[in-house]
Amino acid sequence: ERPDQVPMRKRQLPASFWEEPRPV
Amino acid sequence: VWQGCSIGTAKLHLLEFSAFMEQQGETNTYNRHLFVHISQGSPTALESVDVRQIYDKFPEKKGGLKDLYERGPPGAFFLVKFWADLNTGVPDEPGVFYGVTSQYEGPENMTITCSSKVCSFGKQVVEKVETEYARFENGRFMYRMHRSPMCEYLINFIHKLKQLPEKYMMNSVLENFTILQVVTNRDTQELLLCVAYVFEISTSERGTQYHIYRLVKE
Repeated sequence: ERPDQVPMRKRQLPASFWEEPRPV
Repeated sequence: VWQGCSIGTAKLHLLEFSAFMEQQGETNTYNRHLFVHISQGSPTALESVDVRQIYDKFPEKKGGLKDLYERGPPGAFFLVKFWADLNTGVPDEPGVFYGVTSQYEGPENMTITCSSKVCSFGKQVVEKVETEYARFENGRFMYRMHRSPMCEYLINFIHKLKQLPEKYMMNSVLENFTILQVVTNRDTQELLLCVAYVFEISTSERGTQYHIYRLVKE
């Protein structure tokens, strides 16, 4: 059930998780 | 307005969260650097992350994220991805204050308990528990944890992180560094908010950034 030490990059996360927001 | 747009439920809403270092300069001026900061921004709908994708990044035994999520309510669970700013302009000298300020509001008069667990490789290494009473202001109950001193573990962690020569090395360390905050009603033990924090180093020249997600089980 759990990813178990799979690197974060290989997990099912939204694309935005890796996109630093632009400063307002 | 804010429901579904930021960290909060009908019972409690996070207004502000910041971790900072601060130096008192001459003539009572303060030089403050924000490592991370959440403020009230313009509302946008939150994306979701399946809570099972991050179980192993937080304590997994009794009282861990899985346990907490199963007890619910699921609408009280959030994930924050921080891009932390370590480009401190403040010289790291004796007398520099490291602190955390957080502020919540809600419609009920409660006493809240806020637990913050710092985790390394998913295991808790240190926990701070704070109790805060409500103050009635402008028709709402406010809960302020103002300038709570940062624990030694975190201060040392920041020092060591800053010594690493490359950002990718810092991010590699941060991959296994997380913080879990759980806010409960002290008297009823009802879970009010649970926020899981994960980190990366900001590449922006203009300070810390963040994304907020809802934690769901799809």
